[in-house]
Amino acid sequence: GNLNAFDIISLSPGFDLSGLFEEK
Amino acid sequence: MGCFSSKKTKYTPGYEEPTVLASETSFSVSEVEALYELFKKLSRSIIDDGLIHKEEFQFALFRNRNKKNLFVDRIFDLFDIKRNGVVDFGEFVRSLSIFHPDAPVSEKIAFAFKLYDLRQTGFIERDELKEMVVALLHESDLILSEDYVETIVDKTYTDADTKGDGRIDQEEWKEFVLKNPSLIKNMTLPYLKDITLAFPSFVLNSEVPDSE
Repeated sequence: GNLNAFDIISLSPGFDLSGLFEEK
Repeated sequence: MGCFSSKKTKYTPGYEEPTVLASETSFSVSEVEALYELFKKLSRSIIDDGLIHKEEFQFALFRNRNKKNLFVDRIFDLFDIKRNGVVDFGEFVRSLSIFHPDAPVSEKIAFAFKLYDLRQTGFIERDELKEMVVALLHESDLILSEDYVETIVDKTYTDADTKGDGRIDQEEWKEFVLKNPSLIKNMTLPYLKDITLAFPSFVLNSEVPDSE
């Protein structure tokens, strides 16, 4: 398909900043 | 000895007025005040000095202060605008603003480029792209053959490196993203639209009437 390397990289949980907003 | 009874709030180092930050970012004054509540919490989680250290950033995202992640490192380094190893309140708001749903797409494209330009050469080099793919596979416990990784990186360069000089510059990156908008999906945090609902306690501390 059209899978490109940046699509793969974007799967990293390191990009998911929503953790900043979760209650500790 | 005098007796001081001051209602003046003690702010963290690098505190900036919400009205100023709101005028320079995609946030309203109320949203900046709500972000200050979040910032105080994050900046006191491990080292109680009112600044966000990389460990605190990692801990907030992964509940693990030692978990290494290439992309978290890069995001933290970009948040750390003054490059002094910590993120203060002004840096926090200005950087998060790029992730606001209403932030200009051009800012998101530029931020993603800096994120991927690992060695800050002004280009996304082929070896940087491969390094990031390998890092992602490693952290996800995914296994792809070396040949397959090479094929994916080659294919990406065929599509993105339109000038054919073996590296992706900012102009090529912008064109590539406009053709593949999903590439900056990570640059938008819908949560930021509801930040005042998530941290209602800012209302108690608010010193500025919100005119919006």
